[in-house]
Amino acid sequence: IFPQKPIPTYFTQK
Amino acid sequence: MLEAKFQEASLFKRIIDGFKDCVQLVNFQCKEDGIIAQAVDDSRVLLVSLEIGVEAFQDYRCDHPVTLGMDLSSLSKILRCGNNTDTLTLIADDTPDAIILLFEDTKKDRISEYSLKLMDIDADFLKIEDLQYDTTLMMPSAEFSKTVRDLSQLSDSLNILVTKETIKFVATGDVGSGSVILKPFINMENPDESIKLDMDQPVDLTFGSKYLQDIVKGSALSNKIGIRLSSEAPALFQFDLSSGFLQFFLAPKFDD
Repeated sequence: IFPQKPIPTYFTQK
Repeated sequence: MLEAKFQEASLFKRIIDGFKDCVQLVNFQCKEDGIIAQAVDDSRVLLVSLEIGVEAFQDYRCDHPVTLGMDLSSLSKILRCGNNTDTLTLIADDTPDAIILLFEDTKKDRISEYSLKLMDIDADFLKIEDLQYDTTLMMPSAEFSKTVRDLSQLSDSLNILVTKETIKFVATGDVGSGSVILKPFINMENPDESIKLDMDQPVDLTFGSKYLQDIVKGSALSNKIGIRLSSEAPALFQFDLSSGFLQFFLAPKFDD
C-alpha cells in the first residue's frame, strides 16, 4: 500500500 | 456589502467545527447566491468544499462578490463567544480588512459584536467536475462515525469494500483486526436510519484513518452521510445542509 496521490492531481486548476 | 444572518449561530459553528481541524486558512467567497469555500489540507490528500445557499440564512445580502480570507482557529474562538440560540450576522464591506460577527439574543436584548481581521490567503481554486463514481452509499452519519472511530484504533488504514449487497469496513493492524459488515436496508418508520446502496461497480479502496476521523466531524451537520466511491477518483464524503453541503474529497491509498 502506497501513500495517496496529491488531491490536486485529480482536479484541473481553475 | 455583505450581510448574512443565520437564524441560529450554532449552524455556522457546526459548519466551521466540521472542518477546522483539517484545514486552517480558508478563503470564503461570498456571492449573491451564497457563500462557497474550498481548501486543501497540508498533506494535500484531502480537499474540503463548502457551499452555503441563500436559503440556509434567515437573511442574506451580498451586493458585490467579496472573498474573506479567514484563520479558522481564530474564527472558531469567536464563534464560541455566542450562544447557540443567538442569531449571528456576518457583516463585511466591499473591500474589507475585517469581518464583523454580530450575535443577538432577542430574548434578553443582548448584542455582542466581534471583529476578526481578514488575511490574504493565496490558494488555488480547484474546479470540481462531476466525477464518475462506481458506488454511491447513503447511511446514518452516526453509524459511519462509530465505525471509523472503532476501526481506526486498530490501524492507520481503513479498507472499504463494496459489493452488490454488502458494505464492509476492515482494519488490520499490529494488535489485531476488525471488520464491520453492513447491508442495505430501508427503515420505513425512520427513513434517515436507512442504508441505501447504489453499486455500478464493486470497489475495494483503502484510506488513511486519520483523514476519516477528521471527516466524521461533519456529522454534527446532518444525520446522514453520502459516500461516493470510485477506483479512479477521490472518494466523496458529503453532509447536506438545508441549502448547500460540506464535502470532503479524499485520495485513496493505492498499491501498484
